Amino acid sequence: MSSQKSLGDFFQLR
Amino acid sequence: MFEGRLLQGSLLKKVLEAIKDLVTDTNFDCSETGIALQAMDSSHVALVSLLLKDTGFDHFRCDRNLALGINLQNMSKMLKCAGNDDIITLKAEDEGDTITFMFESPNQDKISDFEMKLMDIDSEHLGIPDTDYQAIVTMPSAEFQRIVRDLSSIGDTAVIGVTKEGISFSTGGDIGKANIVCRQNTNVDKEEDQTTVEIHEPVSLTFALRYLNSFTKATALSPQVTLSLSKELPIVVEYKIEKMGFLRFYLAPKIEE
Repeated sequence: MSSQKSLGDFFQLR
Repeated sequence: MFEGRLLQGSLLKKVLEAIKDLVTDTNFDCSETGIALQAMDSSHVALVSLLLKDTGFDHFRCDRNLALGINLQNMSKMLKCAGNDDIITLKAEDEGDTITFMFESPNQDKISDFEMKLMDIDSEHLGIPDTDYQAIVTMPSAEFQRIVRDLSSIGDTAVIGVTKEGISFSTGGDIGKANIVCRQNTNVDKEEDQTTVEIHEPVSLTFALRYLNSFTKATALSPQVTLSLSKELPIVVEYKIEKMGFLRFYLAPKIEE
């Protein structure tokens, strides 16, 4: 099964 | 104060139509270099990034940086009252709690002022590093819209794969499977009908079609769309806005656990 990642998994909050 | 006069007011109408269903509230960050916006959808899976450069406006003035908090559904309601050929001017005072949209008909015989309430929004900005993507595909935006719409009727997710031959879109669902390949095609008469593939490494990623479908509401902004992909990174779907900047969408992939 593939799971939906969120953008926070790739980019840092600034 | 802030003031921006846009001769091609329909551009702003199109931008709002493209993003209003993905993002509810957002700050329009105004500075002397233009208007920028960055906002995520409520599930933090997709992100919108808009740039409208000052040089694309007929007149642009921004005395100090302003974050104008705007409900996009409400702004869309206001802009729907502007004619497609109208000139649109945005105005806001430095300490004000409203934004004014002024619509001028092309022959200046009708001038409308709409004032909208602003809101306070705590914006969460993501730092998006400059990335050398493994694959960059530019293709007709209407073709991309058609493919995404067609696949959505069959499955929920699409695998987007890029090789040096072209870009493929695959999906599957209860009724069966679909696979569409668009090959690099630079021998067409019109540049906007071209599909070009720039590739360092083949890449294949899985995305939710619901979001890709939503992004294609921006199709009216540009005859071409650029898809940038790298292994295990969000895809970037970019629509260039002539003379002004861009509307970009980022979408986090689905990854095998």
